[in-house]
Amino acid sequence: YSNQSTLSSFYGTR
Amino acid sequence: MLELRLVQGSLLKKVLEAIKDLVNEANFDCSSTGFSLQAMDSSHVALVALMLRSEGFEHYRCDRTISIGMNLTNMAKMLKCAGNDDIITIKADDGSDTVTFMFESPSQDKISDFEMKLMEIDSEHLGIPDTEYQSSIKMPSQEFLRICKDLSSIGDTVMISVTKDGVKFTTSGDIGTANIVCRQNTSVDEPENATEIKMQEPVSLTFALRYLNSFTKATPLANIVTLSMSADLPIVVEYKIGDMGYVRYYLAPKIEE
Repeated sequence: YSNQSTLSSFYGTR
Repeated sequence: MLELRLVQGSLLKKVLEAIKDLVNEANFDCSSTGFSLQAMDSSHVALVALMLRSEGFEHYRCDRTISIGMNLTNMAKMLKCAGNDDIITIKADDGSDTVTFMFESPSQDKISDFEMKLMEIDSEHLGIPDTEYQSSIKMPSQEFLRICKDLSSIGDTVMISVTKDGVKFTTSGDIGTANIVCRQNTSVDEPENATEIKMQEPVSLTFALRYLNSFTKATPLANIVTLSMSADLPIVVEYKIGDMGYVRYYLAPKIEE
């Protein structure tokens, strides 16, 4: 029922 | 020139066991602040952040900020050869393509050195802001391990819900469903047996149990684990390494279609 999100959708690269 | 001497070498052995299943290879960043690492798993769903502050080492020399790329499986193989009571020294010369791990027995009657090839690793660092989380739970790390392990036998994902009544772990699978509720309990003999729930806002998020189970490999590092959650943000699972630093794991949530 749900999709796995990835960390890049929450945090930008630096 | 880099030279780091860690009297409690077992800490480094435990750190490697805690991260090597999640990440195959990583750059360790050495600066005057400490020995640190930030690395994502291959699917970019989970991230591990390690910090070992320089004050925690008996001797810490790092002439300039450098990044050394290591294969963690190979590093763990070498560190397994150190005794639990051994003092571990990590050495790397400027421009060298190898790192040396030296193990000294407490009575100094056995000294070993292992040289390992370094590798060039392209890695991107994520900028993770310092945030106030809406909920945080401190609980015995053994209890968290038990919950993740038990629920994995029923389902693949866990919904973690924090309310003022406690924290609820819910899973479901082909054979049925399971709910485990932990209530705040600070009236225990030992502080490491306490469960403490801080909640500004109720939060409910769903995560893949496979990753949480992998995070519990850090259990030997700390008696207490802290889970920090805010709506629509990755969970942070933190194991403190004494007063020297931490291993933190970040896991992106499952999102409804």
